[in-house]
Amino acid sequence: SRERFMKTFESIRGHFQELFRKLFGGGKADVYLENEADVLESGIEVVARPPGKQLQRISLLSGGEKTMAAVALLLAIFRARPSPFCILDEVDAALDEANIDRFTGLVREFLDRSQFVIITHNKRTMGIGDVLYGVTMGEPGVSRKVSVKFSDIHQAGYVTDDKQA
Amino acid sequence: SRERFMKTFESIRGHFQELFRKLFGGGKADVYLENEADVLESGIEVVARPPGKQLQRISLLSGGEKTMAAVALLLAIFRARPSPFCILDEVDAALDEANIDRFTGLVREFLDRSQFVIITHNKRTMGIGDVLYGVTMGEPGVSRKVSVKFSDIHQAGYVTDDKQA
Amino acid sequence: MELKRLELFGFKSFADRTRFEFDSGITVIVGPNGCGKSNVVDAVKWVLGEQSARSLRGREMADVIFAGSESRRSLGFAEATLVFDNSRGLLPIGATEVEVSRRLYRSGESEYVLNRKPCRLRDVRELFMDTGVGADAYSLIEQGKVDVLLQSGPLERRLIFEEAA
Amino acid sequence: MELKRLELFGFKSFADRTRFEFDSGITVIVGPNGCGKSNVVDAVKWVLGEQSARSLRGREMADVIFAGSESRRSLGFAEATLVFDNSRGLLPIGATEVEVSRRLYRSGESEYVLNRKPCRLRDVRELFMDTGVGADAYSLIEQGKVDVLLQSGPLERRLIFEEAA
Ligand SMILES: Nc1ncnc2c1ncn2[C@@H]1O[C@H](COP(=O)(O)OP(=O)(O)OP(=O)(O)O)[C@@H](O)[C@H]1O
Ligand SMILES: Nc1ncnc2c1ncn2[C@@H]1O[C@H](COP(=O)(O)OP(=O)(O)OP(=O)(O)O)[C@@H](O)[C@H]1O
Ligand SMILES: [Mg+2]
Ligand SMILES: [Mg+2]
Repeated sequence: SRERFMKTFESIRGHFQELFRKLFGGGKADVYLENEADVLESGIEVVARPPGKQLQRISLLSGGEKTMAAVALLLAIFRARPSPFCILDEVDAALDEANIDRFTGLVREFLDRSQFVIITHNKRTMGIGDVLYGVTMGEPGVSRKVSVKFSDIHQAGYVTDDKQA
Repeated sequence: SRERFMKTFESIRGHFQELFRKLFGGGKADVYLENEADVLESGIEVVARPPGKQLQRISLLSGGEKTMAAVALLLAIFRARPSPFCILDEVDAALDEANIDRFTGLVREFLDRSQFVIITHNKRTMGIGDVLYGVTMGEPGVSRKVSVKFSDIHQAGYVTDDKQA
Repeated sequence: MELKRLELFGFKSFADRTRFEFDSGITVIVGPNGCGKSNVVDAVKWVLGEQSARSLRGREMADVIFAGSESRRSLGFAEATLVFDNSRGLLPIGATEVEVSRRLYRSGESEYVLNRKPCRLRDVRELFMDTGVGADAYSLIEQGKVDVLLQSGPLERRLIFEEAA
Repeated sequence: MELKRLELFGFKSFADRTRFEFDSGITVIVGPNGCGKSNVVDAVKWVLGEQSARSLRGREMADVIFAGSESRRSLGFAEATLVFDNSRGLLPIGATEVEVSRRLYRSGESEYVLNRKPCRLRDVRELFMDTGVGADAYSLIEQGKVDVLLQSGPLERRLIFEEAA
């Protein structure tokens, strides 16, 4: 059980280092045991250094940088221990457009082994969908599903209620 | 002191009811003392009902609805007890475009008595700025200020480093 | 173990029976603030056995039953059904398709159904154990919660790693 | 009591002396993730007397001193200056312009200056008392914190109301 934990942990660690570099275009990150002697109880520390910057506490990172580092860590866990599907609810809220492109590019690389359900308000993120559903509330308080074509978003950015699903 | 608190409280309450209706285009919200008998110690409760929906716990509201209700409450406090300036750091992160328009429209109504500094990634929010500053990090880890013209944002959405401030 | 579809009926704002068919790749869900997108995520957590009303943004479990709106009366129960493809046999059940259903009545009575046979909550939980799927797995990132892994303390973080290991 | 300008030097990522002139209406600040926008907000809180390193995303106050980067060495102190228009006499000081400066050395030594005269932190705090301006006022909404008023408990919320009253 101690071995099993360490095996998964080392796998997450390796993936995290790699995925961080991918998402940040460089830099360095790591995840390690606070107390290496106590594998079964030790807490886990995270450090991250965006490219060109000095290594500092993770708390000093910006909102968008924290999101990108968190995504790298989450996908590292995902890669170490694949889950059949992954649901992401507005994880791109704090990201600028360049980071959204890197984030969506990375999600695409996981498609060989995972299925994604992504909720977003961002047009670029919408662009990687194979299927796009709109949820509307034409009748106040009552949700309805509609199918959205990609051509709809680029014009209005919004889903109107007169579509049938 | 008890009177002073109640006077400000009633003022905040009135403004909150009005600003909520303005931001939501209807609906109803209120703020009240948990224990009306204990003015000096009582906790404060908030309720909010978007238009057409049933009144429920505020926790059940969506991310964007919570932001809009919070903005109504914050600006209500602002109106009851004006502060010379207000700094908003990415408060629009959870808002869809229609709500961003309502939010920016309301901020404009406060200009007669307050000055605003708004940080955002959203082009619509950028549109209400009288002055626009870009912050860049051409040299990694070192922030620089640049002046941005409105024509710059609409093309690239982004500030490039070759501008001087 | 792909997600094939989710059906909601009376679950939060989904007063009418609504079905979402998931793509094997990326399914994107869009819509205005408050239209019901995160409620879809809550439904997935709930049908997989989430027992904490707080983690579904409510205070008691009955909060997930459609509470009515301006134009509709409240409903007597909430229901959600999740269907998985099991052709690779990852789920320890002898069927190529697995359908999990949960229903909650206002009386507080609950029903769980697995491939059309009534079962208990623990049967549902045991079915998904060791698959990386579950109400609190790292494979479901809620709105506003992407940073949690980064912001939490070393011991909290450990709990999430242990779940993966 | 308008904000006229903010000057940063050695404060967090602002290694070079940088000045922001604020508009009397709306000043918008934009830029990519991690470029330094929220650091500007931290500087305003800090110069107004913020004493909690945690509330500036650090763990000790020295965290606000430029820590160096790939291309630059760290600096020996952090400095920020905020200038207000006081032509309406709202600030209890006999001057039409009020300049507040704060400097922190790596040794831990701090300096505060009010209109070019050295003063103590409490002089700065007392100056702004009753103006609605302050490091922890409701007039400064930090990134990710807009919902705080809504999510907090009734008693926490009371504290914020009391500050306004
Ligand atoms: N039991 C219920 N009955 C009726 N409506 C409900 C119920 N529970 C929640 N709601 C409503 O659902 C709405 C929230 O939906 P949801 O959180 O899914 O929105 P969203 O689409 O994710 O929006 P956002 O983009 O702002 O995150 C709220 O307006 C809330 O009032
Ligand atoms: N003392 C310091 N010395 C050097 N760099 C620092 C220091 N403190 C913080 N930083 C850097 O400042 C950056 C964060 O800046 P900030 O939070 O202002 O970004 P931002 O522009 O608000 O980005 P976002 O859009 O993602 O919110 C981090 O990369 C951090 O490493
Ligand atoms: Mg949502
Ligand atoms: Mg920021």
